[in-house]
Amino acid sequence: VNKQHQITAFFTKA
Amino acid sequence: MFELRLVQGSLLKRVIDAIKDLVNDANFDCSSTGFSLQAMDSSHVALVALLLRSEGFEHFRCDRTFSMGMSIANMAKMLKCASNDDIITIKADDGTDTVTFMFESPSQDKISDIEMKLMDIDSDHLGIPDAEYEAIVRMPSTEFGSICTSLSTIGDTVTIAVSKQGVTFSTKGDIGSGNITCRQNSSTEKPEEATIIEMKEPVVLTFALKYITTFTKATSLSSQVTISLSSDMPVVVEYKIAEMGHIRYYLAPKIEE
Repeated sequence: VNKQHQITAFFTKA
Repeated sequence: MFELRLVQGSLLKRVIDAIKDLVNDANFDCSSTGFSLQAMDSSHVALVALLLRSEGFEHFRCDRTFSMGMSIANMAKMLKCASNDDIITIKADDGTDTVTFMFESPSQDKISDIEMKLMDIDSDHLGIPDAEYEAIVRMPSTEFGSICTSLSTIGDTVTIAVSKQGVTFSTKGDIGSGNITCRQNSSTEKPEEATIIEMKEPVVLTFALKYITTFTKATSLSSQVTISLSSDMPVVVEYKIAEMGHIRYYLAPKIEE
């Protein structure tokens, strides 16, 4: 199953 | 005091059109560098980053760094009052909760003053790391747009595979499947028609087509699009805005679990 990841899993708060 | 003047007003209309289907509200950041924005879609799957550098404006004044929270849908409504060849001036004063758009016709015989309410938007800036990408594809933006439109009639996801043979976009749906391969083509006399593939490693990534198709609303901003890919990382779809900056879309991949 392909799971849609969130962008926040890759880029963190500046 | 913040004031910017853009002779090519249609550019701002096109920029907002390229964002409005992805983002509801956003903070526009104003500084001496320029006019910029970073915003996510409501499900936090995609992110858009816009930069319009101050040098690209005919007039740009920003006394101090600040953010203006705007509804993108309302901004698009306000910009509908501007004709494509109008000159656009955006003004805001310190401490006010409104922004003023002035639209001047090229012959100066019609001037529209539009005031829009600003909003308080609580949003976090994400740090986007400088990354070396495993594969970078440059191709005509219209070609990329038509590939995404075609594939989205068949399936919901697109798998982008970059290899020495070229870049393949493929999809699968209930009615069947399809794939489109674009080979490197740098010999064309028109650079805007070239497809150039820089590959360090072969990459295969899958993305939701509904987001990628939204990104292609920026097609009119640039003749070429750059798609940067690395395994298990968000794709970057970039449209350069001539002499001014860029609009970059980041999309988290679908990863098999």
